Amino acid sequence: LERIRRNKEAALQRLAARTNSFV
Amino acid sequence: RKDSLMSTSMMVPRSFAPSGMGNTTSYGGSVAMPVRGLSPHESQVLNLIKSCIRSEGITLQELKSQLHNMNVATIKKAVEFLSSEGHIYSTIDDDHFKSTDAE
Repeated sequence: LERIRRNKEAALQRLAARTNSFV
Repeated sequence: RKDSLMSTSMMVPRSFAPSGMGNTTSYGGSVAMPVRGLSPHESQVLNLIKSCIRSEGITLQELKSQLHNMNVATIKKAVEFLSSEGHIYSTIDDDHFKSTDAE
């Protein structure tokens, strides 16, 4: 489903943003 | 003689065994791995979500039934936090969750 893919991408972006702010 | 009664009947600590966590299937580690920046509750929820192999993810109901040491509000809070941090995302609806780490 499109919804799942969008949610996952958004989550991955949030995670990446989090990770970058830690490093 | 006077001490023997006391020592046997005095406070036997209840088991510290994590009862809700021994029933993981394919996931190797049943002990919650502490993830940096997460509370024990949050990492417990995250590990459970990670352990679900279905493509649609785990439901809130399943989390509830497996995490006996947490109430619904705590689980929901953990789920919301994990979602906002990007560790998990909702799939087919707002009750199904999957981990971003699990591929």
